[in-house]
Amino acid sequence: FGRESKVSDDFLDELEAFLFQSDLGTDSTDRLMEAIIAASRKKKIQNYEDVVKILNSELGKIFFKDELEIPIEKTSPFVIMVIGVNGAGKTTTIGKLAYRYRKEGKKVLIVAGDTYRAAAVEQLEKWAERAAVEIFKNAAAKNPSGLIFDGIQSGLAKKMDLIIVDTAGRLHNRTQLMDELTKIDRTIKKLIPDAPHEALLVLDGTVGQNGLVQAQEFQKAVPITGLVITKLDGTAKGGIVIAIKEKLNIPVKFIGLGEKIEDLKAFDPELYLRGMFA
Amino acid sequence: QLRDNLDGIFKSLRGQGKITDKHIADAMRDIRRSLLEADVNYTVAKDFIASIREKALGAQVIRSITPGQQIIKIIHEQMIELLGEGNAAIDFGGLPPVIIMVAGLQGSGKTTFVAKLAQYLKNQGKRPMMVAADIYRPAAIDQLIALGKQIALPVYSENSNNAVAICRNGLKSARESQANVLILDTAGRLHIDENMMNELKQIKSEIKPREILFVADGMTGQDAVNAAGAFENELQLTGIVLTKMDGDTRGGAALSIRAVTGKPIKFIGTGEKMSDLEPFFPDRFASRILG
Ligand SMILES: Nc1nc2c(ncn2[C@@H]2O[C@H](COP(=O)(O)OP(=O)(O)OP(=O)(O)O)[C@@H](O)[C@H]2O)c(=O)[nH]1
Ligand SMILES: Nc1nc2c(ncn2[C@@H]2O[C@H](COP(=O)(O)OP(=O)(O)OP(=O)(O)O)[C@@H](O)[C@H]2O)c(=O)[nH]1
Ligand SMILES: [Mg+2]
Ligand SMILES: [Mg+2]
Repeated sequence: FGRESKVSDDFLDELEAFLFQSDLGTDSTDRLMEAIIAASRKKKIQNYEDVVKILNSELGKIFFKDELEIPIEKTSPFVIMVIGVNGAGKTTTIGKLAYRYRKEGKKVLIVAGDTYRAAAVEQLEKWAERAAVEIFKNAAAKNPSGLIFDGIQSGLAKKMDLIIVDTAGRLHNRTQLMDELTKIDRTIKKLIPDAPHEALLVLDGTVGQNGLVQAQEFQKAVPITGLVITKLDGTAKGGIVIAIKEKLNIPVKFIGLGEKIEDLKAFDPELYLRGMFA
Repeated sequence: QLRDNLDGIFKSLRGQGKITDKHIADAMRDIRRSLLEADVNYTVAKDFIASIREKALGAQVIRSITPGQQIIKIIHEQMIELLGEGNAAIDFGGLPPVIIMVAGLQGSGKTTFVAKLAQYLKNQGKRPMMVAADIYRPAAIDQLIALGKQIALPVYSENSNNAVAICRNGLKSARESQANVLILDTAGRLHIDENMMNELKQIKSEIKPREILFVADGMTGQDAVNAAGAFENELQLTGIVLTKMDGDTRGGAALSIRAVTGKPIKFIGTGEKMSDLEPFFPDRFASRILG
């Protein structure tokens, strides 16, 4: 990535290629390039740092600090539902979230709502153990709604502060599976009308433009309150979250930076941008 | 979509008037945008467009009554050519057991693919055994053992923290039980994780697999070339598997991975069931990428 002081066409081409290869997609790339070109016409770009400044200010218009909060305190039990396509990192992220909030002194219950995939419950059990939190599971359960209902009920009885619900991975073009998600949402509401208080869509950091379609389609099944983008410790930049925020106004709340229990960070747009250019 | 766009660019001609450089340039720009939106890598798309432009100019498109369709045909053929060469079948040469090592990034679908492949090969009359060499992910070994039970095929596993030793012992076990195919499931890893990439190189040098398959998530975006390129450099892959193609991603990663590794795409995963595995067909796939 050329760090020249003069804004040449080569520089602009390289910047556009860079943004595009960060998975921003054509529309978001075009929009950010417009801002850069407009600034360069006004002679506001003397060096590479100026580019970062402009992009930061543009991202600042897209992401807002206040909507990144998860207000765990506002109700008890606070219910977080975790959804997303297969292999995105849901179960691992739940382990990390449980650990984070347990360390803040919250009583956390994890509900093993993936009744489908081989060894899904065993995997989540291991994470509950590592996070030192309780887990609700039922090896015999085939119906996720039934199990999740029982799990929430158990969380209420045990006066948990936070209940995190794991769900099976599913592709958004499988109508039956998306209907199942809507049913789970309705089931949760039978016990706690305002729940889930947070519905987090987990996206794989390496996902391409399909990430936008995932957000669109999952949103139709369950209102999504935030994104988690995982595997940003790799070389992928996860730029699709910019397109998702611009088009669907869904904010990123956390990023996954590894496979260990502490590898979860609250989303910070400035740090994210720095990481993209790193 | 792309077809309509290209028809639109050329419809003003309708049998009269000459195709200009501007027509071709507009067409190329539209094709490029379509490929990028299909997740074809930026640089791969650029090279691909250059070859299309060359063919379009050389192929007397100007004389065609339907230049838009002619260009689509060129793109289609070029894409099939790019996607398709090379042997897409599993190489069963050498002394048994034929060893197949499966590798890739986290969550791409390796463990599921290992079981699907075992089932597929059993249906072809082979006697496969699987090796659970992922010692890191919680319950990874349980997962493969559970899948093994589902398809009634043996899984070698042991309670150890040495993946190379597990593979070595798995090979021994395969020879003793007369399995004629051995499939190694490895942990998901980042191509930039030196220690983990070294683990794969150690397994390769000691166990000497006949096939090294890179399993990639079909919805991967621009990063596909980075991961695939690195795995290719470090391991010299023999084939590619694209998973989760039952989704609605256009799958441009296929073109990118094929372009950067030069290796054949052997299978695509089309679901979570053990039967959801298909051999790769370049012509069907080309239509999908074009959208
Ligand atoms: N490097 C890296 N790997 C991650 C991250 N988050 C998850 N993973 C890995 O990604 C793989 C899949 O994670 P899971 O938590 O099983 O994903 P999932 O969405 O629950 O998968 P399904 O339940 O099968 O749909 C595992 O190998 C995790 O260790 C991350 O932030 N960085
Ligand atoms: N829909 C669909 N799901 C798939 C396909 N292949 C795998 N999966 C699912 O993707 C998720 C991840 O699969 P795994 O086999 O655990 O992936 P992995 O590469 O072994 O993951 P790690 O070992 O953590 O790196 C699981 O939920 C699988 O059921 C496929 O072709 N289609
Ligand atoms: Mg899971
Ligand atoms: Mg695995």
